[in-house]
Amino acid sequence: LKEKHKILHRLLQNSTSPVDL
Amino acid sequence: PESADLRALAKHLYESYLKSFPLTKAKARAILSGKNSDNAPFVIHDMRSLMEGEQFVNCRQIPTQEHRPVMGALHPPPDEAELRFLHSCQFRSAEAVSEVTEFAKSIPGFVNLDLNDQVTLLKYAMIEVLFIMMAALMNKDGTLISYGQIFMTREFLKSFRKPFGEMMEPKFEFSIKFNLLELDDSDMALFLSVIILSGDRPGLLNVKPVEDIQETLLRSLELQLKMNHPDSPQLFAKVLQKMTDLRQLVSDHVQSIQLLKQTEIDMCLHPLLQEIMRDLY
Repeated sequence: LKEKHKILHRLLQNSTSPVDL
Repeated sequence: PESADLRALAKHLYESYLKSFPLTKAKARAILSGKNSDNAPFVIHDMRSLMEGEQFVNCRQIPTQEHRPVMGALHPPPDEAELRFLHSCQFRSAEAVSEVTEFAKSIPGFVNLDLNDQVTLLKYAMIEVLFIMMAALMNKDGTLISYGQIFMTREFLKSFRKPFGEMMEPKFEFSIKFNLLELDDSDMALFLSVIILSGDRPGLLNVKPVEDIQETLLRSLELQLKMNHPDSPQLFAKVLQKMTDLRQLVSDHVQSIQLLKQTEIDMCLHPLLQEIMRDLY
């Protein structure tokens, strides 16, 4: 599931730094 | 002592809600009711006003009238303006997904769940949460966009070419009914948390810890509504009922998006939204 949802996964793992959307 | 804990939970979630979301319901209602007269939104009600306002869509600060560039002969054809607007809606939605994710992480216990389950919970709750938050920005005549700086009329949205013109109407109908419950931001913070921590989402690996967190959130929501709305004893039941309507609204929306992919070959969905919608229902 994590593999299919890489961006969502990254958002979950990143604490405060803005994620490049 | 238990109710003190439940109140503390409500307070914590309200605070993180305020931190996570740039436009609260309170601010949106003030703008919609015209109480913010020095901060009236730019109104988009036809193709001309769309072309005038489109460069400010998703701007956090719209330049004042005298600083806006003059619209000249370099205008895009109306069709392109419509499509570009739909694209910027997608970018705002993707940004909202990251705001909801930050909020979810602040729900006590959420980050301790299995990472796969965190993904599942967010995937299935995301559009439901976005629609609930969108209701705060809507009234029967239209909706605020761009952090409350633009008001787009319902009639104009309806006039978009098929199938886009039909896609917003069910959201307006849902929002008008939902807004009758008159939840405020502190109620919303708890309601959104309850939606996110749903133990019946397909594919959850460990259901029990999710249900345990939701149980506490539900008790906190029940107490919150009793204290905040003493004149509406049935409010808790009515709010929970909305969760069923919401699932139907989302499943219809996902179906429309899937149809769009077949008919609108130029329409490419933002990768984050693709992740969320893939195999959703």
